[in-house]
Amino acid sequence: EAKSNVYIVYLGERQLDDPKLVTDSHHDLLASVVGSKEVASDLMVYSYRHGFTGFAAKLTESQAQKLSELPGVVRVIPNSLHRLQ
Amino acid sequence: TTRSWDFLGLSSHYPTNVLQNSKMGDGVIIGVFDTGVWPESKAFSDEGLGPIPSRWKGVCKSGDHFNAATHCNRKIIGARWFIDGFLAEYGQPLNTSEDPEYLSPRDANGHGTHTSSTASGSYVRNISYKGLGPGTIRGGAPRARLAIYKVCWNVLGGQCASADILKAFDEAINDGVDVLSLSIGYSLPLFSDVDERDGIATGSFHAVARGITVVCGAANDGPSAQTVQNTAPWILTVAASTIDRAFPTPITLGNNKTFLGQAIFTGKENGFTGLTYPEGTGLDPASAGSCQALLLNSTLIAGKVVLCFASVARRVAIRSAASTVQEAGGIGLIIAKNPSDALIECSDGFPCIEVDYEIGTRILYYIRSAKIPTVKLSPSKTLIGKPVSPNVAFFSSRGPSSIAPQILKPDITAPGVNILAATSQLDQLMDGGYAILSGTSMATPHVSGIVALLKAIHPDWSPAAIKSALITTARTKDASGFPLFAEGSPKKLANPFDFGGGIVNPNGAADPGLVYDMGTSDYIHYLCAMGYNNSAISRLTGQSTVCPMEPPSILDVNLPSITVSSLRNSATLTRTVTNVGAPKSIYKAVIEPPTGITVTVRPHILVFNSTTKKISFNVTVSAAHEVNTGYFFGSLTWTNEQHAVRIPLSVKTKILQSYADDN
Repeated sequence: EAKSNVYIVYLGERQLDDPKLVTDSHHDLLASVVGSKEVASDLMVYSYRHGFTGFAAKLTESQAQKLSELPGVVRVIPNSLHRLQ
Repeated sequence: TTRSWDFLGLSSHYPTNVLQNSKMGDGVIIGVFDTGVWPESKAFSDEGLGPIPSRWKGVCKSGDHFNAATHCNRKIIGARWFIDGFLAEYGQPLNTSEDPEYLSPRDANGHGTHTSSTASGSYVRNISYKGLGPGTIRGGAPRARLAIYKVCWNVLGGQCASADILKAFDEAINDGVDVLSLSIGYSLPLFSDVDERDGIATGSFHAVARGITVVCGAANDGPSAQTVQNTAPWILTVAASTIDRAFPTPITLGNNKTFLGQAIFTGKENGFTGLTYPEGTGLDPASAGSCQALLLNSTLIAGKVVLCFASVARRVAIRSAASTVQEAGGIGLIIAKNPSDALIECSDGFPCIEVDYEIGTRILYYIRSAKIPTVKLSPSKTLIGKPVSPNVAFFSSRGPSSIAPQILKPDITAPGVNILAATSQLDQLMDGGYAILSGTSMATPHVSGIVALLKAIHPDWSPAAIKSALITTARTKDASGFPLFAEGSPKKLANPFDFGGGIVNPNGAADPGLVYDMGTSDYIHYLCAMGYNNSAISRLTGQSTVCPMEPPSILDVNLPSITVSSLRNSATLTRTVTNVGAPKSIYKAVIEPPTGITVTVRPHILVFNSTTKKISFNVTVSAAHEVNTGYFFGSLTWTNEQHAVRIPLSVKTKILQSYADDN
């Protein structure tokens, strides 16, 4: 089984006003790659829906690649660590 | 902060400064992304504060040892945590057996409590660190409110995941914060401004687009060039300086000569004891006395003070030497080293006193010449004001930016060395809930607090206008009127790559006269000039963007600085200034050209009135040099009777292109 990591799927500036609709659209987008909304809900880490739009989800490398090819997806990039200064 | 605000001209004793004029930042909300908060600290008392601003939409969330009903108040108005992105990297569950941590906004590390109290802590009188640095601690905007976003976790000194940082940005933008303070960095090489792996660049773009000023640390990788982080032009990037305070620590030798080292030594004076230096033999005789690799014979060390020489400036050399000497039964350590500004206290009152190589060598010669060398180490004292002058800190990361050298970074400098502020009760280096810390992390909330004061006075100013006001009024000279220095090896005159505009001057920034303002269209100009593709820019900005076929010049981005990193013959660039002072104002240009560079400004005089509030001007820089040079520095200042609106000029001639001498 392929290893999953957290990826950030960045969709840019928010297009919808209702945060709930924004999150629903994230689940729909993820479901289109992972097969179902239920699975999408399990994999979703964060829905970014106020200041901008996108989501973080646990994905395999191939799922991340598929998402990056979908229309409206600006970039899919791996989660990474920062440190205190 | 018992001295830093006085150093910056924000003494609470004087009735006419920006602190009083802004009502101490009342009504402004500062969001802090960090390790959380220790809510019981007196620094977060809400005594005397009015109701929570009605526009606040955030939440205070209960969790492990954190009760929203009792721990949030009119000072800490929001507190939440984001850990899912971190756990995905680190693994679940969070192991708290080595480093304590709370699954809540409560701060185990202490860093977040320190930065929050520096930005907006309430007044707490009679605070010191074991008697050192006594005074009143407070934040820059003592009446501003705090929204705590815990995104960093107490693992390996503090780790923060970009997915969590982005979520905090997403929520903070919605919550209604005015200022965001991030004492967080990544590591080199940097990600691009449109790469969400950075997290901070992308999140801050959306925050700034909504009028929220985002203040970030420049990082602690100095004094090497090109180490500055958080370099996006919409971020306010903060370097660290010392203040006019020192902790001199007497070292009295058996021959009655006394030298002053620097330390945080609060233990007892032991009288005269033996003093030794581990002399070596063989091919590398100096190795035995090297602080990083002390070779000690316990029978010779017991009961004595040890002198060692460090070849690295980092604190690790001190820690390693101190533990070696303590294990061997030694009772003190004198470390000869290059200055690194930041002092650390060794454990249990064990004296670790830093001296420079010159004093170290004189002590060594005494040891070698005396039959029975002895020494007396006395506790550190606090010295403030003249003759101690501020320097850019050794560790503070330096420009130019490795992404875009034309965008001057860091922007501004603030106190970040030996700062005493509130901390977690679990912090092992605290005294009664207060600790002395150093880093650009400590400089950042100083600027965040000042931004809150400016926001209270000028609520309609954009983040770029606030940044411009800070840069153009910053101090480049010390209290005696002499240029500032930057610690390094050797110490040198500070330049814009060390300190940006200079050391922040809050009272000047409140009335800058002119500002170099920017909005989303200016950031699009920058993104097009950087060559980012249209769709990425359109998505980031929410505006359909088609960059011109001929990319715009990055030199024309309306920054309060001019940095020409690759001048062949001449270059002309444009800037626009907005009058924020008296409507009828006339400004004249005063040019201090960089060495070997001719600078002309057209028009040379700017006339503002009630209808003319913005004026553009051209700057032409021409080089006399016929070889690749390093950077030369100067300034352009617009002056009238009340104001001096100064921007730094940095120019490097590059006849041979794409040659690796960019620093």
